[in-house]
Amino acid sequence: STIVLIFEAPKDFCFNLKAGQKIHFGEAMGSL
Amino acid sequence: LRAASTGVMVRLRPLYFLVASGGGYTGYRQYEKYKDHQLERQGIEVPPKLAKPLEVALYKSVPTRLLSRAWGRLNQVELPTWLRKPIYSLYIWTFGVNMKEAAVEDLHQYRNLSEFFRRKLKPQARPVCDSHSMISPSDGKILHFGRVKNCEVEQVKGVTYSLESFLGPRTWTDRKSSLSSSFQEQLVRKKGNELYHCVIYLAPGDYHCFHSPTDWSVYHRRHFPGSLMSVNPGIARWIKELFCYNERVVLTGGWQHGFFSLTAVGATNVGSIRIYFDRDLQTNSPRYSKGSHNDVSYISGRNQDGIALRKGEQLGEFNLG
Repeated sequence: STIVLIFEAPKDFCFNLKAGQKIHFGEAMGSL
Repeated sequence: LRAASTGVMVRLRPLYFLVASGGGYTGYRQYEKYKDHQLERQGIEVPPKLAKPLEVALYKSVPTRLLSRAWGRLNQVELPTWLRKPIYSLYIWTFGVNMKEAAVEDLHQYRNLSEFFRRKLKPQARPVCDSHSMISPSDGKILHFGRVKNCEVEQVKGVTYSLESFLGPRTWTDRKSSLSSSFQEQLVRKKGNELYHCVIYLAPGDYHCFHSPTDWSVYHRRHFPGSLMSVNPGIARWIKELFCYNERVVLTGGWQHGFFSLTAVGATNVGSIRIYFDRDLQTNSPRYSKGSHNDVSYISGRNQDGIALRKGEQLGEFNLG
């Protein structure tokens, strides 16, 4: 199963992620 | 003797054919993987090898929905207490489940594999980050993330799908938009903003509930009945538009910066999706045919705000079958 998020944000939105990394619910994904 | 030997040949030929063709195909795939691995070791980027239309058609023709429902029924059968521990232990060992995080650690308490699959976590197991506006809605592996470009989203690097096919026509809002603007531009509400995406793959051993990734309001739900092909990263790398073929539930709404959507995509083993605030939603059901979509609006005359969700709030879950 998969979750896909698609959203609008200002241009300075920044993901705190790396492709292929493991993540847990509640951990930071991104911010402005 | 001659007749008997001919009979044996007739009986065995399909088996020989299956073994030979299956073995040959597996060997070929392994050789291809080895070649790609060698190129990657030399620092050469290997473009994804996409499935041919015939291969996609063949995979789509497999009755994955039927198989998924049968799998779901099987896993709803209550197991005798003595059989629970060995079966769940095998599952835990195979998929690397961390039972120390589970709210109920005693394996005897889960009546069947479906119940075990839906297990909840201890409240302190997943602290919600306060300092960032967006958190991960689930456990899993990040397959891809970034900006949406040219109305296409990437399921893994280099393998795309159409944004419009994935979300469906933009009928959930009355907002007028210029006919000349693209689907992507029509979604963006505030001038100067961009559209972003993130794909999270939930492996079989992961906690399979999902939560709200931010503070937002859900205005609309769209259910796409569809195939239930595997969504593991290998298949996502192989089949273009995989997420547009599979059964999914798209929740759309708004957050402080404009448009927001969360989509739960089903797979063969995990065919049904539950949204806690929507009791009418029924997924992986034979009464819905592939290729259609069913819409529900959460906005009514009395309620113009939709369903308000707080960051980290429980939203839904995936179920076996």
